[in-house]
Amino acid sequence: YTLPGWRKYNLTYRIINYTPDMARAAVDEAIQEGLEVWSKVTPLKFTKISKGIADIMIAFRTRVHGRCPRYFDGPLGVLGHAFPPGPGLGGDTHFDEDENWTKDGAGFNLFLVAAHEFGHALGLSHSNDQTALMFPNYVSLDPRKYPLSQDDINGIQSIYGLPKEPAKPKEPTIPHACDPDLTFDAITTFRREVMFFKGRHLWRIYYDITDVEFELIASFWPSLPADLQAAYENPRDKILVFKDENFWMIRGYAVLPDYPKSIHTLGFPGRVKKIDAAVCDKTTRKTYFFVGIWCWRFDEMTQTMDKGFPQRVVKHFPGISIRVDAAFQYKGFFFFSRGSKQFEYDIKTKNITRIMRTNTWFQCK
Amino acid sequence: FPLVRMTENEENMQLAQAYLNQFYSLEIEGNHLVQSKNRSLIDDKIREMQAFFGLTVTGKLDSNTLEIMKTPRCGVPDVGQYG
Repeated sequence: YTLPGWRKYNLTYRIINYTPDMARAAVDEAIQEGLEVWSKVTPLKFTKISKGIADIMIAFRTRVHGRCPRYFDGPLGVLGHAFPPGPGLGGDTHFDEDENWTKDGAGFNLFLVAAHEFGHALGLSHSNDQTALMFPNYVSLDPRKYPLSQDDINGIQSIYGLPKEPAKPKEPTIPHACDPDLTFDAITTFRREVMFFKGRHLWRIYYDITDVEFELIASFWPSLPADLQAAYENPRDKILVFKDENFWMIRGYAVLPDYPKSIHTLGFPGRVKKIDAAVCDKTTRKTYFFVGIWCWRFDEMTQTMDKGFPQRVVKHFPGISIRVDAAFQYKGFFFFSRGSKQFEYDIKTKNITRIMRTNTWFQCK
Repeated sequence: FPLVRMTENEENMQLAQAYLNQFYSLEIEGNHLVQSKNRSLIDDKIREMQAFFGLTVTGKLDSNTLEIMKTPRCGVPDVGQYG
């Protein structure tokens, strides 16, 4: 049973509020994966927005709620509902906050219920095929398995058609250490090492040892994404790595549980969407974050952003009037890299002491 | 006097009517009829629901039918009212 669907393939969604039952990142993941179930078999694309009106507005509500003509009934019973494509309430999806939402088999798996409700938000009605995701009753399937039955796929493809042919994936390029134009995504110290991140790889050098190791990031931290954007070592023997609005904390070779977290938990305003570079001054235990032409300073001891920031980078580091790709501290100096150039900076006298190529660390001839 | 407790049957019928109201448009079609508890309409709706879920179509509120009605589920109506 299908209705006319959305008249466009690119749809937006917004999570208006979060259930306290799950970590915020777990809710984001369950919703994203619930939508991907359908984008895998259609030309549909879903983009998350954090303000304004999205096509699919998602909320956790109880009992009678707002303008919604349907109501919830406390624990068990009705778990969620959604509205067919259209303006206003169309596409909106509500989950009953009186349920126990989980990301595994206990309680009600948010991913499974979300994927079902998004079927409605895209134009599918209930199916009487007991193996279908669009069957109305909750069935505790293995959330790791792909949940759509052929009945579901036939239904959604009868509205939107088949997925567009994906463009042939570009072969991932392998960066070369002595490429004169080499740039870095992020650089950090790590105990007695320095790590240079680039795409899916990293180089490691050890203090005063000439050899250079070249590894896949995933060989240390499989859960980390490629193309990181910033990294630094904090005073507690941990590394923090950043990508878009997320950051991960690493101790040794383990990514700590409950990560990624949002960079906004560090005190960045909502308008900041990514971090370009970060470096922690071991002496003052203050971490500088670089975003475009601005820098913030974070007090590692109080875990708060210092007042009076952001400041323009060039104001706080005279001479550094560039956008910073990566930064790290080595033997007391800050090193800012931008493109294939690197600036050695004396933070006491506040001036550039040397300008080098970014890959001078790799003993290139 | 102690309140007369609803018999289990009455409770089950009340649950069934709420379920059929919500998911099989009993109330809309029944309108004022539901006030007079028109059994045949309720039996029809039970049959419709049993057919949808692949149960034995009896029009009677048997244990299998009740069990399905008590299973946590989606709040969108099953057929007809979606839209």
